[in-house]
Amino acid sequence: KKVGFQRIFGAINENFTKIFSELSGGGEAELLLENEEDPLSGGLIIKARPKDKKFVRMEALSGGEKSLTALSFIFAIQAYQPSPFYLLDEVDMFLDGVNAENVSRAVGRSSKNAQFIQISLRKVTLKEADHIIGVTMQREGITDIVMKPNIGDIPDTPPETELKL
Amino acid sequence: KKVGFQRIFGAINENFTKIFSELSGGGEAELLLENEEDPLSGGLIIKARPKDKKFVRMEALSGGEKSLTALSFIFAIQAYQPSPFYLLDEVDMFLDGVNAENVSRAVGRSSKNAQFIQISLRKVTLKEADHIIGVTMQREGITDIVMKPNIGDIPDTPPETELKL
Amino acid sequence: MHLKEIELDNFKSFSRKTKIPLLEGYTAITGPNGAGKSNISDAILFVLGPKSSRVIRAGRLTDLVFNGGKEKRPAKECKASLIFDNSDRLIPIDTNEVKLTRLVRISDNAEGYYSYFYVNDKKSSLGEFDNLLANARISADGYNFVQQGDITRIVEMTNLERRRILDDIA
Amino acid sequence: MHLKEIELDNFKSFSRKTKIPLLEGYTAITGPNGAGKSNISDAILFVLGPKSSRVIRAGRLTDLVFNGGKEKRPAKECKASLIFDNSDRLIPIDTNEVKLTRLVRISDNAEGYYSYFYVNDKKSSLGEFDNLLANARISADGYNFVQQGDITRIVEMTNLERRRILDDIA
Ligand SMILES: Nc1ncnc2c1ncn2[C@@H]1O[C@H](COP(=O)(O)OP(=O)(O)OP(=O)(O)O)[C@@H](O)[C@H]1O
Ligand SMILES: Nc1ncnc2c1ncn2[C@@H]1O[C@H](COP(=O)(O)OP(=O)(O)OP(=O)(O)O)[C@@H](O)[C@H]1O
Ligand SMILES: [Mg+2]
Ligand SMILES: [Mg+2]
Repeated sequence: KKVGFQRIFGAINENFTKIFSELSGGGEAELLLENEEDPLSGGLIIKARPKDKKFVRMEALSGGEKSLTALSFIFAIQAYQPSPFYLLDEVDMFLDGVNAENVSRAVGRSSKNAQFIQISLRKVTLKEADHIIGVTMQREGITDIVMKPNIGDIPDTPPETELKL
Repeated sequence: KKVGFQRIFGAINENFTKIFSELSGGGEAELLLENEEDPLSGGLIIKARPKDKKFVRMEALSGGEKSLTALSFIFAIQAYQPSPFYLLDEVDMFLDGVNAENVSRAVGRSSKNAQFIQISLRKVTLKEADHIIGVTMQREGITDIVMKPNIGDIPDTPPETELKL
Repeated sequence: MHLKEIELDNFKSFSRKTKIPLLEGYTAITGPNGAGKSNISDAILFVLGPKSSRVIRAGRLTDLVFNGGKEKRPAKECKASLIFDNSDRLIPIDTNEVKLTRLVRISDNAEGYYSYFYVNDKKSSLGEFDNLLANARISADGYNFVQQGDITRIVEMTNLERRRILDDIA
Repeated sequence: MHLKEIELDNFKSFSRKTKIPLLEGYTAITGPNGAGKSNISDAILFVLGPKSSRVIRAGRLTDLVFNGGKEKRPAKECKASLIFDNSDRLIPIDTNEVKLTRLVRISDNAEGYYSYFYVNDKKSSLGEFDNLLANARISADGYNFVQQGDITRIVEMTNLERRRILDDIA
């Protein structure tokens, strides 16, 4: 049981380090066990160092940095147990434009091998997507949807103009 | 003590209803006491009905609607005990463009009587402000700031172009 | 395998029979606050997580039934179907398309509800349904579903809670 | 009364003596993730909340001292000053400008720290400092300071916790 845990921990740690480095444009992060000999008696520490900074306790990271670290952790778990499809609801909320774009580019790359559905309010995310679904609510409290597939093929209509964002 | 609580509750409730209606463009909300005869033995319920919808439990509201409701509650308390200055750190994170703009317009109106400092990543917020402070980090992990006062007086330079957002 | 279509019938803010087509690759869903985006995510979890403790924000399953919106009458039942392309037979059923449906009907005394499951429009027990999801690895308990607020939850977890995430995967 | 200037000296990511001018009205602070925006908010709370349990995200006060960034040596002390326009005498001190300063110095054995307070550059005790803030109603415990994450906290509170907010105001 402990061997199983070590194997999972090792694999997810490796994914985590690689993914965080990608999303943060060169930062470093790793997972540490509070108790290495007896992992199940201690917790799991997340240590992260954004590019060009010193390691600080996760609590001292900025709101956006914490969010990017947590998202890298989630993606690391996903890479360990791949699924044919993924649903992400507003994971780019705390991120600035550059970080949100790194995330949607990473999703774009992974979407070659699995189906990704990402709910987002951010233009940088919408512009990386292959297809867009616009969701609006009519005045009587009923939801309407409109779908724009293959937006990459439309040369000069940025999606956000169409949806009046 | 109980009379004091009732007076505060009444005043804040009145502020809350008015502010939520403003920020949500016509929705309704109110505060209710779980135990009206003995308020201190029960909790405080927040009931909200966004424009053109039915009342639902706060847990069933959308992420953005919950956020707008919580912010109206905070503003209601602020209106009860006014201060000469206010500091708001990323309160528009969960809001779509329209809601974020309603909030920054409300802040703009209140800023005639008090000093407001709002940290935000949103363009709609930046465009309502009188002054902008741009915060960047140099490669050695040290923060630099740049201040643009009175941006309303600059006819054709939108602030976000200057700060490369 | 990919999700081809979601059909919603009186599910939360989707009052009419609404078909949402989906394609392979990367789809972004967007729109104003409160429009119904997370409700679509709730519909997927509703079908794929019948035993899941995953919060669908509804206090009770009956809260998922269209409540009438501004002026209409509330509906009596809600239904959500997920249609999968199954050419790779990832779901252990011998059809190119697999439709998984869940229906919740408010009972006449408005106190309780009936919950039904269908596979390709044939009634199925909760047990068979759940097994199917587990075998195809598309159950709602996986980390492939990231809900609004999950990021904050992970940021604010204690180190012990975080380690237990790995325990559950083991 | 309004805040005219913030002066930071080796406070968190502000390694050089940095002066941040402020004007009346509506100021927006913006910039990339991790740039230092919330650190400015922390500096204000550091000065106005000496007795406050308000989380400044630092595990210990000594974490507020500039840690050297990428390649520099860590500093030994940090200082933050808030300069207020006091023409309306809202702060009970008879000067048109009031400067409130707090300094934290890491002690030589690096275990503890010294914490000093100054009003218009004259040393003040914690008690006098705290009294001044309370009289001018600019202490950090008020609801005029909304930190990153406060909105989520209020959304997720229980009804009892929410009612206690009103108790504290009473
Ligand atoms: N049973 C129901 N019947 C009708 N409408 C409902 C029902 N349950 C919830 N709603 C409505 O659905 C809306 C919430 O939708 P949803 O959470 O999908 O929004 P969203 O698009 O994700 O918004 P956000 O961007 O703010 O997260 C609420 O306004 C609520 O009134
Ligand atoms: N003592 C210190 N010395 C130097 N740098 C520090 C110190 N404490 C924290 N930092 C740095 O300050 C940064 C956090 O800054 P801050 O929280 O102000 O960011 P922010 O601009 O609010 O970002 P966000 O938009 O993500 O909320 C972290 O990257 C951290 O490395
Ligand atoms: Mg949502
Ligand atoms: Mg911040």
